[in-house]
Amino acid sequence: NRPRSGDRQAAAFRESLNRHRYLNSLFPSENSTAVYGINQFSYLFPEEFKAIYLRSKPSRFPRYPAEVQTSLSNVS
Amino acid sequence: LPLRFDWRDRHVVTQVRNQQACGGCWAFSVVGAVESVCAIKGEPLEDLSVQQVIDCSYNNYGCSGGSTLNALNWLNKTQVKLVRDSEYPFKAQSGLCHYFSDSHSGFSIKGFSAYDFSDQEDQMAKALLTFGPLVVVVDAVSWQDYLGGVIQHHCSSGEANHAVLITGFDRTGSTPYWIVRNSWGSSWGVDGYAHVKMGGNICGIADSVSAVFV
Repeated sequence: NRPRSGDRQAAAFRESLNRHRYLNSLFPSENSTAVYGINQFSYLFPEEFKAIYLRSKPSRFPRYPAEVQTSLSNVS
Repeated sequence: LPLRFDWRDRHVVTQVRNQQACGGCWAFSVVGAVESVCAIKGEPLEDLSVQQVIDCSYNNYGCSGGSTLNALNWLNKTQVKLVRDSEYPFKAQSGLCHYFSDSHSGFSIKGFSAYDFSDQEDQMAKALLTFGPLVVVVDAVSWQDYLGGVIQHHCSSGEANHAVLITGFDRTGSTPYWIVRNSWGSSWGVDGYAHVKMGGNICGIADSVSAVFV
């Protein structure tokens, strides 16, 4: 939670702008595809963003079994 | 399967919330599912306490992180009743657990299911119709810059790191997509929601899917 210097924020913002250009450049003709740009997180470096907002721990889930599918498909 | 379905159309999904700088997405998604499934069962739609899950689910780490599976296991094993948010409001930091008497009103769960639906997103859509909004964990690294549209590239099914709630799907256009409620406030994405392509397990959206029973 340390206060972040203006320089650091400016550097993160510049990096975000570059990242947006790259992400938006790859599939420009694909309609409905996602658009990336400036938002409330643009002043954060990716590692800072991840450290604050992406804190869900992964777990191993069992594969959805075939027999359950039949019961689901029978549900009216 | 209908071409389009969204539990919001049935007024059983609460408003988008904002976790602020608290790493409690896992709690927001689980509580969001309980709110909706209770409303689907006929209870009034209302915000339930995310702070209660953050403070009290001892098998998680509060605002430092947690897992949807651990939160669901905790709710199921303890039969803790989730109280209204107004009684135990969100404060964006971990705190001491507040306990309530058994007579205090609230909502507990009867159980939950948790499956990997990768390569079976049609079955996942059926589960959404059958059980209500689904709790999922995705790789949301590229969501930092998301403004809108359908996420279909730059989003691997690598390491799941963010928990969200699927409220519906839309297959009417050229690219079918899941309708995903996030907890980063309504100014992020599409009014607080993200659209993630259906099929192909984009962002790992089908790897860790839970449904709640009440």
